[in-house]
Amino acid sequence: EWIKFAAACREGEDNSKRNPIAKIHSDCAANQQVTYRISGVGIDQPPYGIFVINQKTGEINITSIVDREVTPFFIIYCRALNSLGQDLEKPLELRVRVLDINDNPPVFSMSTFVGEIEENSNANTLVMVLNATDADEPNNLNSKIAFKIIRQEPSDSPMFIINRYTGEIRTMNNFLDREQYGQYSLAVRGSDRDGGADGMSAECECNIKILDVNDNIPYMELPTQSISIEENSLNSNLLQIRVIDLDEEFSANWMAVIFFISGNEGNWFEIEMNERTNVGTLKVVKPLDFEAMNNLQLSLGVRNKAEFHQSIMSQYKLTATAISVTVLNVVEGSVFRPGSKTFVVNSNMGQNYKIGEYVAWDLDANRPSTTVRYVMGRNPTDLLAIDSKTAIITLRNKVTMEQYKILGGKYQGTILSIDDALQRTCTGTIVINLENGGWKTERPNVNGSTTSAYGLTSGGVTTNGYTTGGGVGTVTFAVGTNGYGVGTGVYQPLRDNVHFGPAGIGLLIMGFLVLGLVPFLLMCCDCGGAPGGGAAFEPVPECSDGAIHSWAVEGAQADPGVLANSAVPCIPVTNANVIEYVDNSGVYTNEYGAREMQDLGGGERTTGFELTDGVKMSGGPEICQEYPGTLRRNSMRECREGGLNMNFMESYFCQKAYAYADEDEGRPSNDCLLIYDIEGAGSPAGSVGCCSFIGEDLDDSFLDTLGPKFKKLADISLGKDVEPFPDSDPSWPPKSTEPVCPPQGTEPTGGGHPPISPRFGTTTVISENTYPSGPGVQHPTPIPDPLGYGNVTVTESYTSSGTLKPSVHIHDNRHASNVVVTERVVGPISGADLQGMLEMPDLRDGSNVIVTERVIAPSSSLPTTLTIPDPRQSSNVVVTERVIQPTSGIVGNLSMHP
Amino acid sequence: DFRIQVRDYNTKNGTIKWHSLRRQKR
Repeated sequence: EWIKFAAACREGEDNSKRNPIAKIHSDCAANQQVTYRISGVGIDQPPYGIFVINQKTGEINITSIVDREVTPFFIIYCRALNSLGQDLEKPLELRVRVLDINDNPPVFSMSTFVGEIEENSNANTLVMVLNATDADEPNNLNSKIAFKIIRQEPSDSPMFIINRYTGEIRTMNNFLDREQYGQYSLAVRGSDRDGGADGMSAECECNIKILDVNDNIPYMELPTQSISIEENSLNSNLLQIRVIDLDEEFSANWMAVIFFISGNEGNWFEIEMNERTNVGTLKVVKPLDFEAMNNLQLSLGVRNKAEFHQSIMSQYKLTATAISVTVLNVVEGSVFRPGSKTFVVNSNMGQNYKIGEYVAWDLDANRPSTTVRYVMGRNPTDLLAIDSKTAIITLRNKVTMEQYKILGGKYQGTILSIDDALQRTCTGTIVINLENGGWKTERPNVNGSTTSAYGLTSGGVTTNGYTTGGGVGTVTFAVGTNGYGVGTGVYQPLRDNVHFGPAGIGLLIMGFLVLGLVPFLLMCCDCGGAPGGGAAFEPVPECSDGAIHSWAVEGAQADPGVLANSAVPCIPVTNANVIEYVDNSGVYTNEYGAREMQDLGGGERTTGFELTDGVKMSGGPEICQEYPGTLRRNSMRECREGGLNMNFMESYFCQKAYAYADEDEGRPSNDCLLIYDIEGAGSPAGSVGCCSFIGEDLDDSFLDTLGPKFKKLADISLGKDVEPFPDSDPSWPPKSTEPVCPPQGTEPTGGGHPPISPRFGTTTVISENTYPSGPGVQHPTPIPDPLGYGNVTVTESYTSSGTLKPSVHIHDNRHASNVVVTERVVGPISGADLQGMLEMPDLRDGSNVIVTERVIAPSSSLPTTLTIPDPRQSSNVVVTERVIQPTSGIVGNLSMHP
Repeated sequence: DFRIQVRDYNTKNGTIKWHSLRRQKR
C-alpha cells in the first residue's frame, strides 16, 4: 500500500498565500494542448470548491479555510485531457492532508464523577477512571490529554493520585480514614498537548465517598462496676452498658455484641443490646441464692456484629471488663422441702400411730426450722394430727372403711408451718396411700369439733391475718355419705328435710349447695389478695416447695461514684498501621511515564525530537521513580506493562516522513522502521513487522544505501527471500559475557541469518537514518555490547558516503528476549572522538528496546556525556535522537580527535 | 510522464521549490 503525503494545508487559517499548493504536468503538453482537471471531495463533492485548478497550467489552488475535524484529508484526482476530453494519462491522486491545530479542548464525559473506596484500602487501589475526549487529531499532541488533580477537599494531605494518561484515580496511600473524612472532592483538569502550557483545558469534579470498614474496636462504658441484687429476685434492667465504637453508626461495624467471659455459669444474667443506641441492658433472668453465693464477678467482653477488618484484626485482644455483683440476703423463712411427702397407712395402724414427720426447712439458716409451729391444713376425714413443734404426724384414729371409701383409698392433705415472727406461712402437702384391706366399718370416734360428722375443712385454715402472699390455695370438697353433711360457711343440718330419704335429701341439697357455693367461693378465692383482711378467705399457696416468694423487679443500685472501666481497650487515635513511607509532596506527582513528541506538522519544525514511552529517561520529574515503596513498584509495573503504542509509533513516523518531505533535497530521508511486536501487549496477533520507507516514488534505490542489516530487515519487510544468518555461535549462551566487537570497518556477515523474531512478548524497534557525509568522516565509534546474553545485538555505524563499511555484530537470538539495534551515523566531523562519551547500559535482565539515533551536526551546546539511562527495570521503547552538527566550537568533555 | 509537484513552503530565501511526490511504503 502506497501512502502519499504530498501536500498539506492547515486547518482554521487562510492557506491561499501558499497557492499554488501543487501543480500537475504532463509531458504530452509538449506537443498538444492539455487540459488539466481535478475532482473529488472538496472539489466537485461537498464541501465544494475548496480546491481549484488552472486547467492550462495545472496549478492547484486552495480557496477556503478547512476544518480537519470535518475533513481530515482530501484526495484530489488529477487528470490530463486532450482536446477531445480523452485522458492522456493515467489519473494521479494528490493527497492533501489537513494539519491539525489545537482548536478543540478536552471534554469530560461527565461534569461530576462519583466513586467510592473503602477506607484503609491499600495504596494504589483503583478508585475510578475519568474519561475525556478531544476532537483534535488522534495520536497528536493536540488531542493528547493529561489529567491532573488540581484541588482536593479536604485538603489536609493529598490522598489520591491520577494517572495523567489513563485518568485512573488511585489511592496514594493506605491512610484513608472514614472516621476522619467520609468524602473527598477532587477537581481534575484535563489538558491537551499532554498538559503543556499551550494546551486547552477542561475541568471536572470527582466525589469520592469513603466506605466504612470495621477498623475500630468497641469498648464499654459502665456507669458502675459494682452492683447488687437481692437474692430470689429478677431484674430486667440491672445495669445499662454503653458501647462506644467509632465506626459508621447503625452499621454492623458499629453494633456491639456484649458477651460473658466468665461469672455467669448459672445463666442468671442476660444482656440485651439495643441496636439503635448500642446500649446493652444487663438482666437477671434467674434468681440468685444468697446462701449459695453472696458475691460474684461478672467478666464481660465486647466485639462487633461484623468481623474486624484485617487491618486491625491483629490488634484486637479480648479485654475483660469486670462487674462485681453482690447478692443481698433476703429473709426467706421456712419452707417444706420437698413440697409434698407421701406415707403409707394400713389397717393395722391404730389411733395416734406415728406415721412420720414433715419438718419445714429454714432457708436462711439452711437447717430444719426451729422457729415455726405446725398445724394441719386440709385434713380430709380428719384423719391426721400433727405435733405443732416436732411436726410429727399421727393418726387420729384407726382408719375405717367409711373413711377409706370417702378418701377413695388415697388421702391428700396439707400441713402449715407458721412463723409468727415473720408472719409467714408455708404449706406442705401430705399424701397417704391407704393400703387396701382390713378396714373396719365401725363409726369413728368423733371428737367435738367445729365440723360435724365427717365434714371437712375447705382451705380451712384461717391465718389470722398472716400474709400468705400469692400462693394458690387448695380447695377440696368431699361428699359426705350416710347423711353426713358437708359444709364450710353455710351449713344446713339434714334433719330439716325429714320427708325425704336421708340419702336422697342429702344428695339433693348437696347438689344445690355445691352449685351455689362454688362460684361464690371462687370469687372469694383471690390469690394474692390484699393482706390484712383478717376475716377474708386467704388461700394458701400450694407451690412445689411451699415457699411464698415475692418476685420483685427492682432497679440496680446506682453507685454515684462511677468507676472508670480500667479494662477499656486501647483505641488508637490514628491509624498507626503505617506500612510504608509515602512521599506526599504533591498531588500531581503520579505520572507513570511521559512522552514528548515534537509536532512536526506545525510550522516550528525542528530536526531533533525525543520520544519516550514508559520511563522518561532523564532530567524531568515525571518518572516512575517518583514514589518509593508500593506506589513506586506499582508504577513501575504499570510502566512495564505499557507495551509499545503502535498508534503512536505510526503517527510518529508519519509525521517524520511528512517533515522530511518538506525539507530540502539536500537531506535524503531514508528511514527504515522495522517493528517486531510478537504477541506483545496490544499487538495484533500474528503481526510480523512494519517497514516504512521514504523515497522517491519510483526509486527504490535508496534501499541500496542502507546498511546490510537494515537492508536485510527491509527485505524481510518487503517479503523478499533472504538468506538466514549463519549460526555463528552455536554454543550459546556464551560462557563469557564479554561483548564481541568485530574490528571496525569489517564487512558484515554476509548472508547471515535473518533477524529471528525475539521471544514472545518482546518488541523490537529498529530505526535508521542516513545523512550526507563529507570527507573526513570518523570511523564508527565502538559501542560496548549492551547485552550480556539472551539477546540480539546489531550495532552498526556507517555513512552514506559509501567509503566506510559498517560494522555489524550479531548475536544469536534464539534465547533472546531483547533486540537492540544501535546505529550511529557520524557526520563530517573532523577530529571527533566519541569514545567514552557514549554509554550503553547493561540490558541483560531487561526486555527492552533501545533505538538510538544520532546525527552529529554543528552545535555549541553538546552535553558533556551522552548517557542512555539504564532501562533494565522497564520494558519500554526509547527512541532518542539528537542532532549534533560539526562545529568548531565544541566544548566540554566531548573531544573529537581526528 | 505525468507527475504532480507540491510546493515547498520552507525555503528560507523565499524562492519557490517544487518537489515531486514522495511516497511512503508501508
